Parts: sequence; structure tokens; C-alpha cells
Amino acid sequence: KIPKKTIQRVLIYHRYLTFLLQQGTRDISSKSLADILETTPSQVRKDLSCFGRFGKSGSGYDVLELRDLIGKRLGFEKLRKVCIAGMGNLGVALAGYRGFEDLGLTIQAVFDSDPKKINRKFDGLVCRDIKEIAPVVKKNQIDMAVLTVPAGSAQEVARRLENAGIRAILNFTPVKLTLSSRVKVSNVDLAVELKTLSFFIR
Amino acid sequence: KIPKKTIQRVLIYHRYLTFLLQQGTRDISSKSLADILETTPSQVRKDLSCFGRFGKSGSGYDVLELRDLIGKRLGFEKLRKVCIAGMGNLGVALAGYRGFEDLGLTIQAVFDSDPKKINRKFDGLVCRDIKEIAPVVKKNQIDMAVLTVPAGSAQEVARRLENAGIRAILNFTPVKLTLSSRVKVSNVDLAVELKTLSFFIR
Ligand SMILES: NC(=O)c1ccc[n+]([C@@H]2O[C@H](COP(=O)([O-])OP(=O)(O)OC[C@H]3O[C@@H](n4cnc5c(N)ncnc54)[C@H](O)[C@@H]3O)[C@@H](O)[C@H]2O)c1
Ligand SMILES: NC(=O)c1ccc[n+]([C@@H]2O[C@H](COP(=O)([O-])OP(=O)(O)OC[C@H]3O[C@@H](n4cnc5c(N)ncnc54)[C@H](O)[C@@H]3O)[C@@H](O)[C@H]2O)c1
Repeated sequence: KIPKKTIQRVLIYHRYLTFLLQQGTRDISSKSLADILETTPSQVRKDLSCFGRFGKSGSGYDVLELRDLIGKRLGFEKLRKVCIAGMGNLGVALAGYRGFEDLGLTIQAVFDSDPKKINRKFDGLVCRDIKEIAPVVKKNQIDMAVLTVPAGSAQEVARRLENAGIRAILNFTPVKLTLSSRVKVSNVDLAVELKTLSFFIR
Repeated sequence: KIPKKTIQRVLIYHRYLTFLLQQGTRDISSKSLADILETTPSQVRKDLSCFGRFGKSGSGYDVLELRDLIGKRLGFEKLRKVCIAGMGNLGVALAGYRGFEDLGLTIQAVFDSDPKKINRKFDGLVCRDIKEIAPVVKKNQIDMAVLTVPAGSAQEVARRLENAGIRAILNFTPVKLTLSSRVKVSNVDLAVELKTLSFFIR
């Protein structure tokens, strides 16, 4: 099991390597990779060693080869299907974002409980009633969900997602979800992110 | 200097304590606070000790007293003024979010470079031309910014924010910003968050 922090760093290396390829750069040192994430060259080599033997210290890496190796180990070619529950401000912004596809994540279905939103199209996807979540998730073999409903409906909708067979939830609500251990939950609290930042400029 | 992770935990305690007050709960043990964040009672006591002497081990905390003490130490009563640069999908979602005010953060101004958006109102705020950022930031004494422009304009707009006197940027773009040490940058990469989560459900 690779630690979450390592995966996050390696994903950012991957994104940066893709950017370098577009610029026409062919080689890169572990020092330049380290600068990107404000870590050390030895941390870079340690991270990459979790993903197999890459490059020798001092001789740098081939950008294309390293990027494709990371992509393969991280399972990029396997498309992950994601649904969004709650098509309010945040849900709509996430549904419209093209950057998920670069990482092999595709938004397959979107749900809401508001009759004014059901059957409306959002970026090509028809919004469905939250009550239909189980059949839609099963039919499309969706295993991940983004939760962007109000705090008051968070736990109830999360339960529905669990019962529909969803195995991972990215939770944007400020509510701590109580689910079985079969479902992995990751919380993003944007208000806490912004507030935490404010303490560094006392 | 209190570590960032500790501030993030204490902010979540504060949010939970507010929730408890609304439910009418008067006392809470460090064990219940620990459960909320999946940490230990001794971690809770350690976190709170950075913010002054609170409660004795074993006797729990008074919810109202603890919440107000945390709020005061974290400077909640001092409003932090924030602006948003880039009023696309994500910028609009963040501008419309009421949850920031609970933590003493207020969105004071929003900017964009698209003539179709300039002078339009978003949740009561008139969108201004990004070129006016310096005078608006100075006049309103804004010291924080949220960056939600496309990757291609991220560095240039970040420079403008720095020159306007902004001291902290919450960066949603996938670009590593190069700014002077006067500006504190915190990066949120929602695509990496979602992709990282997918590795836990191989
Ligand atoms: N907008 C932001 O920038 C932001 C920032 C931080 C956190 N959040 C959190 O994200 C969540 C969504 O925020 P928002 O600003 O998009 O809110 P919003 O009110 O704009 O959208 C919520 C959506 O959820 C739908 N909904 C309500 N109950 C539902 C149910 N039972 N099943 C399915 N859909 C349901 C509503 O119809 C609405 O479309 C909230 O929990 C909020 O605290 C948002
Ligand atoms: N939407 C999401 O869910 C999401 C998720 C992850 C990351 N992001 C990142 O957040 C950023 C914004 O994403 P989005 O989906 O809102 O994009 P968007 O294209 O909807 O919005 C971008 C906005 O920035 C404005 N803009 C462009 N150049 C500008 C400049 N020089 N000065 C001021 N404004 C300028 C555009 O006019 C537009 O209104 C992007 O960098 C994206 O990678 C977005």
C-alpha cells in the first residue's frame, strides 16, 4: 500500500511531466522534479522507487518514459467512472471541468433532487433524480462519487450512494459521513483550506 | 508557529462544536471530539493545548466556552477580506458560497478579463476588470485571493495579485506559481484529490 501523500506527489510529477512534453523537453533531473514540489531530490527518488526502478541518481530521467511508466503503474489507461450527487454551484463547476479526463476520470452521471434540475442537461449529461441512483450506478458500473449536496442531506445521500454500490466518495460537505468500511471517504473542506491559509498572514 | 495540520484539525473541531451548540449539547469529551476526526483523545488535548489551557483530561469540555475560546485564538472576529480572480465555473461557485462567512472570511471583490463578465453582478458583487485589481485591492484592504483562472493565465494573474499587495493565494490552477516569499500560496488540486481517492479502491 503506497501512502496517500506519495500518490499525490507522484500525480503532480505526472502532471508536470505532461506539461514538459508539450514544451518539448526530453530529459529532467530529480532536482528539477523536486523543485516543483518543494521537496528534495532524494524524496523524488524515494517516491518513484515505490513505482518501480526508474533512472539512476545523477543521470536524470527520460520525460516520456517516466511519464508513461507512472501512468501505467497508476492505472491511467483504466478509465474510472464517477458520478456527482448535487448539481448546485459546486456540482455544476465540477461536472464542467475537463481536467479530470487527463487523469483517467470520467463523469458518467449527475443527480439532484430538485425537479427544476432533473432532466436538464449539464455539459451533455442529463441530470437524473437522486432516487434513480442505484439502477444508474449499476448499469454504468460507476464506482466513485462526488458529494456536493447541502450539509442537511449529506448523510442520507451518502447512504444511498453506499447502497448503490459506490466504493469511494469525495465529500465536499462539512459533515463527517458515517458509512461502512467498504466505502472510502476523502474530505475536501474549501472553507477550512482558505481559513487555514489566513493564519499564515497574521 | 502552530503547524498547518493542527490549525486544520482545530478548525474542524470549531465547526463541529458550532454544530453541537445548534443541537443543544452542552458538554463534550475529548474522546467524542477525537472520533470526529478519527484521531485520539490525547491528540485532541495536544491540539487544544496550542491554543491555551482548556479543560482537564477526563472531565471533558464546555462546548460554548471551548468554541468561543478557539474562535478568539483563531481570530474569528477579525474579518478577512478575500477577492476571487477568474469568474468561471469554479469562481462563481466559490463566490456564491455562504460557508466562508461562518469562518470570518468575506468575498469583497471578483475579477475577470472577459468583457462579457465585466460589470455583471455575481451574488451581489460587480465583476471588475482584472486590470483594476491593484486600486480595488488597496481601496478595500483585501489581503487574500482565490485564483480560478485557466492554467495559461495563472502565473501572470498571480503576479498582478502580488503587485497589488495580496499576501496569500489559494491556487486552484494546476500551475506551480513562482512568487516572492512575501506571498503565501496554498494549492488545491481537485483532480489530484479525486484521482488519489481512486487508488484506494483498486
Ligand atoms: N460552493 C462552494 O464553493 C463550496 C465551498 C465549500 C463547500 N461547499 C459545500 O458543497 C456542498 C454544495 O455546495 P453548493 O454551493 O454547490 O450548494 P448549492 O445549494 O448550490 O447546491 C446543492 C445542490 O444539492 C441539491 N440537493 C439538495 N438535497 C439533495 C438530495 N437529497 N439529493 C440530491 N441533491 C440534493 C440541491 O437541489 C442543489 O442543486 C455544500 O455542502 C457546501 O457546504 C461548497
Ligand atoms: N471547475 C472545476 O471543477 C475545477 C476543478 C479543478 C481545477 N480547476 C481549475 O480552476 C481553474 C478555473 O476552472 P474553471 O472550470 O472555473 O474554468 P473556466 O474556464 O470556467 O473559468 C476561467 C475564468 O477565468 C477567466 N480568465 C481567463 N484569463 C483571465 C485573466 N488573465 N484574468 C482574469 N480572468 C481570466 C475566464 O474569462 C473565465 O471566466 C482552472 O485553472 C482549472 O484548472 C477547476
